[in-house]
Amino acid sequence: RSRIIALMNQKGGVGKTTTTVNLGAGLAELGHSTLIVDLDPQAHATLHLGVDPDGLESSVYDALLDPEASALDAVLELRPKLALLPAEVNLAAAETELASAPDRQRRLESALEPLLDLFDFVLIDCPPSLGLLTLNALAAAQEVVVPMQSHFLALQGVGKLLETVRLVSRGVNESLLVSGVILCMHDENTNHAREVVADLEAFFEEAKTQNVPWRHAKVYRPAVRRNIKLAECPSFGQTIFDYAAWCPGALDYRALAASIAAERIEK
Amino acid sequence: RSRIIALMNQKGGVGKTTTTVNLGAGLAELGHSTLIVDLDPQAHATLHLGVDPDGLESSVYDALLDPEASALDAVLELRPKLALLPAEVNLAAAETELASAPDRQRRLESALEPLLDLFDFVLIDCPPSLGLLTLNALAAAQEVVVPMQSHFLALQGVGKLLETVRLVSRGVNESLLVSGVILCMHDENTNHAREVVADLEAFFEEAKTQNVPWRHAKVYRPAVRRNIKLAECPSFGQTIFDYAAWCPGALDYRALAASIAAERIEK
Ligand SMILES: Nc1ncnc2c1ncn2[C@@H]1O[C@H](COP(=O)(O)OP(=O)(O)OP(=O)(O)O)[C@@H](O)[C@H]1O
Ligand SMILES: Nc1ncnc2c1ncn2[C@@H]1O[C@H](COP(=O)(O)OP(=O)(O)OP(=O)(O)O)[C@@H](O)[C@H]1O
Ligand SMILES: [Mg+2]
Ligand SMILES: [Mg+2]
Repeated sequence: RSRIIALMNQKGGVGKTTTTVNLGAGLAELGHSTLIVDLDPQAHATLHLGVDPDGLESSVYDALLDPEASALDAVLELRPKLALLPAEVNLAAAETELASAPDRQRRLESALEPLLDLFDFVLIDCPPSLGLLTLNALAAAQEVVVPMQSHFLALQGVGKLLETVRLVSRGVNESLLVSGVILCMHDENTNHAREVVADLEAFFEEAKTQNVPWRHAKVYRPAVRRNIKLAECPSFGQTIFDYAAWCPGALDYRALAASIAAERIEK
Repeated sequence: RSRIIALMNQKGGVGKTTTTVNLGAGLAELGHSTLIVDLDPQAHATLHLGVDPDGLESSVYDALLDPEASALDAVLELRPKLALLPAEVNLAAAETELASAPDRQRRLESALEPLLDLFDFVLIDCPPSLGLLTLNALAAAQEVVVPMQSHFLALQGVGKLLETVRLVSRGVNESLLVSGVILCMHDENTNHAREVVADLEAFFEEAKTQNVPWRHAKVYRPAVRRNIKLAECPSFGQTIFDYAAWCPGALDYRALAASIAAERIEK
């Protein structure tokens, strides 16, 4: 059965897109057929994978707006095991256009339903907000993974993020769990990063005995080190594995993909 | 006369707060009396300066919501030449609460008007959005400075940012100019960063003969190098000059403050 994972964090520029694309490519490399869903009007995941968001016949926007539309029409097969449901700029209007639809939080869930047999993993790249698009991702997903930086100011937003997940898990999606946090742009040799990681791990340790959707959450290993190649490859429309298959960024995302593929999801 | 500068970029995590706080502290060190206005409901500039946003008697929120309120009541003198108009979490509601007020874009401008005699520089830390709070900053400011990263994906959002500035400069604030871009978390020894900087400089060169509010814009020097100390000092409620006065981050922000203080603003 597919694992559907929302990569979410309302903070901007924390590594959501870089993680969705390279983790997805890493899972595909391991032989798991993977769908990347670009749910961000910025369409950065789409750009990152070398697809022009302005040249699309159909996109995730069409699948959300028209329940009759088939998301499969918009899915692009990029590699043998890696597919993309691309975004386009019109997605920015989706939140307003769906604002009064009764099933507005479940549009993505419905659109993905017929596709799930085709994929082992569905990774949803969320925009930097807690608005309707992110809520659609949380309703459609079984798991939340939070890309974040190991910085003091990054910790400030985590409470609000988890609260949103809790609200969705009580209302719209009772099986939603936070699987963990992926540390992005990690400055591994600094005390500051180590302290932030220790804070996070202590927080998750305490949560184990609480009835909260992050009771099984952990800090995924390895952390993804800062590596300029990860910032370069989007400009060539490539994943890190196409661009520099053995650089530190590729090693980290490959190892992360292996960690995630190997885990048993507790409920 | 005060220079009123909006530090804006709708992209998250690009260095707006780090720049507002440390550039402001740098200008104060040079002897220029400086007011930092925290316009972000996240209240990161407030936290960065060691002020608890939950313990405030009044904040920029009160000044925006109540035209009768005096912003001066909320201003905190932190150092001889450095003051803060702090934010609080209620600011998140301001956009909704002001949505139908006819003068909703000019609330900050009106609130700051009586304070301008007290300060040589007013630096406004904007939230990562192009919503009503940022529009208030653009209406109140004379100059826009854009903190951004020298990454390919960072270039993708600049067009939309400049378009917003252009709309405001034609509608609400005819004297608004983009003074330039500050490169944050700059990986100086990489080709990628150099290429992004070259792209930006070519773009601004071409703009010199156009009737656009970025016709005088430049890439400020120096770029601010990545330096973990800049990520650490917020956790102690300190500016970089308190925390590590001669680290690379402090050197860069001190030099930037000098560049900015020395420039003549063309019109
Ligand atoms: N490990 C890394 N090393 C170096 N650069 C990185 C790394 N991870 C991400 N980046 C770069 O940092 C920037 C932000 O990353 P990314 O776009 O993945 O974040 P995001 O959370 O998706 O942002 P947004 O909130 O805008 O969607 C990008 O320019 C990206 O190329
Ligand atoms: N030059 C630098 N070196 C190292 N870390 C930095 C540097 N500049 C900023 N940071 C860190 O990067 C993160 C993002 O910076 P900052 O909060 O200033 O961005 P922002 O644009 O204000 O974000 P937001 O959009 O959330 O308001 C913070 O954790 C900050 O401490
Ligand atoms: Mg993204
Ligand atoms: Mg900020």
